[in-house]
Amino acid sequence: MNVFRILGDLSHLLAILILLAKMWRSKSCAGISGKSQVLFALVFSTRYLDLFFVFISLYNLVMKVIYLLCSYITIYMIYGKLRKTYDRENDTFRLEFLLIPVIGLSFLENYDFIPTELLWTFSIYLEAVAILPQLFMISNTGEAETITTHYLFFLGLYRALYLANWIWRYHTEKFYDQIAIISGVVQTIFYCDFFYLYITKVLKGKKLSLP
Amino acid sequence: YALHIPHDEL
Repeated sequence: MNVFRILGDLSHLLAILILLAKMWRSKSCAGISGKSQVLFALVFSTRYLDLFFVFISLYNLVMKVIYLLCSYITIYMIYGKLRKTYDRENDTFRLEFLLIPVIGLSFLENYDFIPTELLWTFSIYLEAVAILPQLFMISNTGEAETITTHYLFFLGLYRALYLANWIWRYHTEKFYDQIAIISGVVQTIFYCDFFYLYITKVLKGKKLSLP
Repeated sequence: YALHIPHDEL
């Protein structure tokens, strides 16, 4: 466990909590893509099946349970408690365009052709693209609430910190996981355009709106 | 090459 990894995990947790806090305090999930949140819940559910088979560490176990719980609470908020505020008309990304290629790729490129490993691989590939419905929604509406941009910033920062973690692990442990690394690079690239807008607009006190 | 199973990252 290195500093990049722990900061990455905390950044990920902070992003999830920011989103929940936004919905909780404003009693609204306007501007949030329910589809992206369903994909993230699917990512956690398929990746953390190993909770039933292996014990890695108490930290690992607790974090997995927290991520899972939070992602299901988020879905309950969007499609249950706060469904009247859900902006369905702008959340129009077609999930099959992500799911079908991701399922196909996980059958083609994986470490082992066994169910748990295929599900892990699926979750890694899916995570790389799971934010696309959210980014698509923002480009549909042309704007995002500032709190939503903070959520996206920490979610992107988490993956960027994981890249640093992998570089560190390669140099210190000779550990590398090419499936995770390639997907992580792709995932981080999706955030670059957003990072640029976040730094040039949101951090200067302006609302994120697209021209 | 390090063992890829179990995956120790989140």
